[in-house]
Amino acid sequence: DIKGTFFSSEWLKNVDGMLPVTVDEKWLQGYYERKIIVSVQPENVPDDEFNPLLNGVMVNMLLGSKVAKTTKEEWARQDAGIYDREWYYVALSIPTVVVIAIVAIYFFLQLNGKNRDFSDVTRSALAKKHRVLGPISKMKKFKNMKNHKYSELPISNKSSKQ
Amino acid sequence: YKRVHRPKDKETTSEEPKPWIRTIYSTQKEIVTPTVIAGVTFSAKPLATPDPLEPWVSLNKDGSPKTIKPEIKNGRTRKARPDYSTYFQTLGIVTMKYDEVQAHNMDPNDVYEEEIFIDEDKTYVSLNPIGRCTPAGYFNKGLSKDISSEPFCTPRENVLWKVDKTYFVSWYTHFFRDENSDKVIDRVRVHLSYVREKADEKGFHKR
Repeated sequence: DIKGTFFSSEWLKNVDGMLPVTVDEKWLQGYYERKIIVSVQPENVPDDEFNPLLNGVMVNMLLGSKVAKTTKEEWARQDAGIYDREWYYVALSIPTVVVIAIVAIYFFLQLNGKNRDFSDVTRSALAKKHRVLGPISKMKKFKNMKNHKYSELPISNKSSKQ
Repeated sequence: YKRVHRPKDKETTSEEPKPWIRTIYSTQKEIVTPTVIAGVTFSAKPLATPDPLEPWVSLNKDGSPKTIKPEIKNGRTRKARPDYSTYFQTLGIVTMKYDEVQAHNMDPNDVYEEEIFIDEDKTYVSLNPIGRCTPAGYFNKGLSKDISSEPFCTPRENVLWKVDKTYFVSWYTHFFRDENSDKVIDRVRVHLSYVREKADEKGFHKR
């Protein structure tokens, strides 16, 4: 009956002076955190006259952090005789596969060494990289360029006296 | 990769405390059934030989229980169960005539009045292992910390209450008195109410 109140205990013996409260997730109404006020209503104050804000204490109610560790689950699996060894197989299998592959490639290359000839591939690749440019007059770009031939500049005859 | 560390097994018991019989008010017999709440055993059977260093339960700021073990250091007991002084006693006045007092400095026609503190009935209070709330346990609340928390000792203001955990709300029982008779109120009710908060007042605690 009291506005905003979501939990009211039964009438308790005042002489106890305390009440254990277990926080229920429903009280959060989907929120992560909610501010609440805790108040005590004496028997001689009727509901309509009772104001929880008057002598209440403000408390933050929150969902709490969830621990992502799986330690307990792992213990349970170990107790049931299930050991999580996938990491072990992965750790062993990857280098093993690599070593086998390297050995296989080595023998394959050794066996096929005589039948292997990449010289044409190599030659053409090298030729592309190290091609001879040739004279400028044969270059596509400069083929049609009319360039005057070099002619010697006139030189005045020098006398021995000069 | 590190293997999951398994700590040493703690000694636990699933045994429920059994009911016991006690005699109250000299002749009346009563069956007491102990209850365990948040690890605290209420109405437990007292030890056959009382131990002055018997552990007792205190409350943290949020109201969660913690066990206190008294110890003797330099001949003095430390962390002993708190002394409630006269907080739970009732003030009474005893009037005595001259014939009863027979003081040499008293007028025979006078009546002598003496203030005495009467202890409360501890029949049921003694079954509670948790330290009781007294005005000495009040704290200050409010923005400027100038408002007394009466009648509460726990929880303190703005503490965090986490879901599925149990916290004890504790108050000073003698705070609630009848205006006319000045008698302590027999029954109370605890309410939890939502508070409308502004955006800047909302807490952003670690999720």
